[in-house]
Amino acid sequence: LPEQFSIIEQSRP
Amino acid sequence: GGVAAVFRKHLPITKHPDLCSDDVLVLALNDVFLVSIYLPPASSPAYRAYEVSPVDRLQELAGLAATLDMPMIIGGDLNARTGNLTAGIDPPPRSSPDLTVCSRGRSLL
Repeated sequence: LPEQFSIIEQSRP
Repeated sequence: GGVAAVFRKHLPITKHPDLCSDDVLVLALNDVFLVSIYLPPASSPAYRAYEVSPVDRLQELAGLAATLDMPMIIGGDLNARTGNLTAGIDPPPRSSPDLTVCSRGRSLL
């Protein structure tokens, strides 16, 4: 991911 | 499995863990709800594995957003084909090469 971006996840088992 | 959102770091985005569930990610950007969601096809056996159905959760979120008078932007894979139908009062016209409307598409609108 390029440095200026963030990621938020909602993972599932 | 799961869902995610990628956004520019400088945006004041917050996650609402209390509103999230399997395949439903709920974020807020100031006074706007951002929802990233995956809805399996209506007939999918995947629904047996959910503690909270993502369809029900989406419905709850729509109610909450309406109650709080907060706009909600939904993104993801909803397996909802809406053809050229539109929702709401005086919506912008829609021109889709996919003219099929499925029952999920109708209920989404």
